[in-house]
Amino acid sequence: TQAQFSVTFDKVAEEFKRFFALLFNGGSARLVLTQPDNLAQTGIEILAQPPGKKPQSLALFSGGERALTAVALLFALLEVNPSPFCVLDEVDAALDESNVGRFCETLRTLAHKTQFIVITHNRGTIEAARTIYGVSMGSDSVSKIMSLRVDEVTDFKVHGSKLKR
Amino acid sequence: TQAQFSVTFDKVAEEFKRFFALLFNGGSARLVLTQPDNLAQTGIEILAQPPGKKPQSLALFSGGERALTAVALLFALLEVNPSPFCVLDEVDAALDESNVGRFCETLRTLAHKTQFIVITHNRGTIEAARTIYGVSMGSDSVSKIMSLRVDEVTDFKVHGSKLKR
Amino acid sequence: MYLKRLHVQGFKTFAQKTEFLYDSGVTAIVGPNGSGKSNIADAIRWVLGEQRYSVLRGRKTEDVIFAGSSLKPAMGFAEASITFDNADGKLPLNFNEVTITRRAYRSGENEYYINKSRVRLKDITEATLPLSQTYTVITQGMVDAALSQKPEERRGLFEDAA
Amino acid sequence: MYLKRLHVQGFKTFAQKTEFLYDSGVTAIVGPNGSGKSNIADAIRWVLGEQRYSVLRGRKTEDVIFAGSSLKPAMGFAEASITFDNADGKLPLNFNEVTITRRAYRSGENEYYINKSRVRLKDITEATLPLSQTYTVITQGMVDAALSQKPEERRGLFEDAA
Ligand SMILES: Nc1ncnc2c1ncn2[C@@H]1O[C@H](COP(=O)(O)OP(=O)(O)OP(=O)(O)O)[C@@H](O)[C@H]1O
Ligand SMILES: Nc1ncnc2c1ncn2[C@@H]1O[C@H](COP(=O)(O)OP(=O)(O)OP(=O)(O)O)[C@@H](O)[C@H]1O
Ligand SMILES: [Mg+2]
Ligand SMILES: [Mg+2]
Repeated sequence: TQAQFSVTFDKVAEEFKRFFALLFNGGSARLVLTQPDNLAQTGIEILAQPPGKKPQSLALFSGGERALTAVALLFALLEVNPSPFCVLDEVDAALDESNVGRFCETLRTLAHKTQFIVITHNRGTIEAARTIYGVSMGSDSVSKIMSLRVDEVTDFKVHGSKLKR
Repeated sequence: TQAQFSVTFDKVAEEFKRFFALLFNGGSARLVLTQPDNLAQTGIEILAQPPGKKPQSLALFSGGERALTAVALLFALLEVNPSPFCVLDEVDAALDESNVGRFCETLRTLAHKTQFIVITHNRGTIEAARTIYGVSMGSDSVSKIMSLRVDEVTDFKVHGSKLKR
Repeated sequence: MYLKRLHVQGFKTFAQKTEFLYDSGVTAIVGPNGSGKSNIADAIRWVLGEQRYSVLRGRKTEDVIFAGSSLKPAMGFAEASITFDNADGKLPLNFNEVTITRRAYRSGENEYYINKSRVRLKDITEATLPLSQTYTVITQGMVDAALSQKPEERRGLFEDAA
Repeated sequence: MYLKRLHVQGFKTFAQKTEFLYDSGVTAIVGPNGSGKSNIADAIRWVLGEQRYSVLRGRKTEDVIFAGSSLKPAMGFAEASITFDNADGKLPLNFNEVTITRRAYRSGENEYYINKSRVRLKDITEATLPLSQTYTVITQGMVDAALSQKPEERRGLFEDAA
């Protein structure tokens, strides 16, 4: 219904502003309705500005800045309407080390409401996990798995999985 | 001209086969003309099979396998028609450590004909370079650069750039 | 309600019986290219009733059944089971623990089960309504699309959240 | 023929004069998200005559001129110069060393120079013919597109190589 859409939009817009500032450690972003008087057909515009930079079209953003902005929107939607569990498949691939760090801290705050399964190549993200499943391909081209509880980890290379740092 | 296209196609197809096997450390791949009797309008199909696996549609390939297959095609085109210089912007982003290793070895064989500038977050790729430019953003939001000749490198963290390993 | 375990057999590269146990914390899945990580995400979508094979990177039922390799023959069917703790009653079923199972044969036939009783796809769809299909599996591609979409297309995400 | 140096000023995040020296080996460019790495690739395309602002992630001339920040005012123009060793005569010009320069003002006006003589865009396009525009800058997006394209679309790559 239109009232529901409007309430949801306001909440998500507020969370998006908050998550963007957390993930970028500054800067600001807003969600804007393209047709505020026509809720049935309005689109949703994203305006964003990384810390210290002038507001610019999203097109000029770098690959990592775009990924982080999209994650902020995603987290905002999950905060307002939590999914009981959520699989994230390499959404942190384009992020550098410091952005991965903030991505993980923010993920943790959502993790009490949503059970996250994160497929990743980033060591920082792996360090945020409590359980790790290492998947490898056998010579018979069949997947094999090996699980680690994080308190048991000494050296990731043990199970031969690829880990970028 | 059609004769030129046909000669080029045959050469690229042969190189593609070779590079695929090098990058995947096995497996096989072929380029196939969809209309061999109509060179003016034929399309080019890619058939590929990673080592040990059955031939499958490219759609079922993993993210990293697709990136590696595309790199094989790119290298084949560059081998047949070398560009004097070529900027690669994070084409190795989806590759795991062992694939990055083979990507770099293969890149080196092409580097005597083409001058490569590689934008990367992968430590393996950085190790294949002779010169490294570290780019950072100042507090005034202006880019600053710092160059390193590889023989001077002791610790990458020195210039604060993000390096995934 | 939370996810307790996932069991797969014959699904894509998971030819043999494989079980994943999940707890309440964050679970990370790591491994080399092509080892099967995204296939696990596909299995989760599939067992929850996904009908669009394009979303699973395939075109038909056969594409999700282990195709065999140079050292192992193809399998005749794919099966996955996902188990949830339902003590909070979020899933509209009268069980404290709910296991949804799907099995597919090379003939294209699909079977669905809830706690070992055979049901229709319709029952699976109803049972999984509280799991927003939009946010159950999120890929790098979807995340970027949310930014590249036109403002009018983006409203879809908000309608799902509303 | 090989690339010797790239000089940028006022181009996107490279507000101040910045010079890159290239040798015959592989050069790696590294740094955090948003630091300016892809902007260097954009500068190379731009100075070689790229007219499509969408390829440079912008829409008009102004988008490539340093827009200013909270601590530094905007610039009035963007300029880039790229220098090649042309001892093998591959570039169709009678110089052993060729420097191509482009400058753009906020008015939208663009100026082009070859070895400090003012020329027209047409001269830049002719001079750079041996540099296949298709393979000068390759991004992750292009590489994936080569795989997702229809067979008929893919032939374009081969026509360029032929
Ligand atoms: N039905 C099937 N039978 C056998 N193998 C299959 C089947 N379907 C897909 N595969 C294989 O699964 C592999 C892809 O696995 P997956 O996408 O899970 O990799 P991944 O671990 O996510 O890798 P990446 O890190 O590159 O994303 C491909 O090599 C493909 O050939
Ligand atoms: N005209 C301009 N004036 C000022 N800043 C600009 C201008 N054009 C683009 N930018 C800024 O450049 C940044 C993007 O830089 P770039 O794409 O080079 O990053 P990158 O180093 O490639 O990062 P990543 O690792 O995330 O790909 C954005 O923050 C954008 O705001
Ligand atoms: Mg994957
Ligand atoms: Mg970039």
